[in-house]
Amino acid sequence: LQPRSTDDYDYENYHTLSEINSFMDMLVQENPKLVSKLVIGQSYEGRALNVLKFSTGGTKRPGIWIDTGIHAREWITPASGTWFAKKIVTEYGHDPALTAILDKFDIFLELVTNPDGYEYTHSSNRMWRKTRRINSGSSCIGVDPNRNWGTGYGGAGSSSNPCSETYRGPGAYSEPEVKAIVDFTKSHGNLKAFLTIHSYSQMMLYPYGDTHKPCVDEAELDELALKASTALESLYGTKYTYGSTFNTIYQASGVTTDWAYDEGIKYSYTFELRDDGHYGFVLPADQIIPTAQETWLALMVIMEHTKNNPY
Amino acid sequence: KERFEGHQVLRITAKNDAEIGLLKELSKQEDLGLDFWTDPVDQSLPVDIRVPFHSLQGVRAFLGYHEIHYEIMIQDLQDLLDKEQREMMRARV
Repeated sequence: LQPRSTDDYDYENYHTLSEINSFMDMLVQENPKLVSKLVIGQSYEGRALNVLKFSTGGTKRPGIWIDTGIHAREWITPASGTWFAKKIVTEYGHDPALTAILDKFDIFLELVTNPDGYEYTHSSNRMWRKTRRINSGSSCIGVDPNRNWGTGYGGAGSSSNPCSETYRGPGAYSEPEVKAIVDFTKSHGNLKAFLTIHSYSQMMLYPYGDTHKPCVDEAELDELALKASTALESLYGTKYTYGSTFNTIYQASGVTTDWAYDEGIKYSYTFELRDDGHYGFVLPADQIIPTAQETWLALMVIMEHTKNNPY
Repeated sequence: KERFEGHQVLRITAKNDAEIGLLKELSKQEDLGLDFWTDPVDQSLPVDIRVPFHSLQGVRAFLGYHEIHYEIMIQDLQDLLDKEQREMMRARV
């Protein structure tokens, strides 16, 4: 029994990859003037890397990038992303803040950044995190797509062991899932915010992860993180910590946020969505909507700030 | 489909750097098959570890011996995953 429209889609439950793909197609079909689907590449196993583009027109508009589902087992992230997508089409034209953002910016939303891994969590191993690359010379599968980016690639805070959960891969951008985003970002050339969404530990992280040295914009990014986390907390009291990846959580090399920042995208954040200390990666489905709702408030703060502070 | 019967997720709160160091040592013991959901970094952050059934006794003994405080965050991971699957199936119907 497939939902016939995105109104019928069950946002309160987790979904398979094919259901999420169907959701995207329905959303595009229902909102042809606002939403389109871009295929920015193929995964290691040949699955389409789909990105929803929300645009009210214009050419060469600045863009805001949001990705979810880069770590396969973090199911709450594509579930939240699906809710964000519906929220955008529902609120455009009604919410003045979002409308103003979309009148100036395009929003790009990649719901399942690591589709091979996501599919594998449904079919074979719910605890799978990495891509599904076969590593020559090793019986261990997969690369951590959040250690595979060029900035700081290969440094401490990533592993050269293919059996490690933080295996960096045979080379920077070796993962087609990562390379597709790199190519898209470079070809677009005008992304102004880059938000990559993970779970869980309730954090908002900005560059750098590779080094303890502060990034040039640390003061502004820190202040904005405070505003965003305050907005997030206002809904259900979910407490977030924030700071640079290095200082807040651990040294991590070759991560998305560092790369995006070094590409010149100032408003570059990693989110670690909620857990209340009971479920970790197995957050119950009844927490999808509250998680998405509170995260949306933080995203809006960052997107509005991006709009109001051109650079 | 891989099953996780008897796997527990332990939430460990280290109280000093020495305990963090011990947990890092623990993470290097590959034969235990531990899955660090959150890593040992700093006393301010809890360390969550998925411990396979076959390693539970050893890990608990290690923590007990070193007097490292922990709580059971997930009693049996497979129970939770079965519930998750049931909810997905029910939602489809």
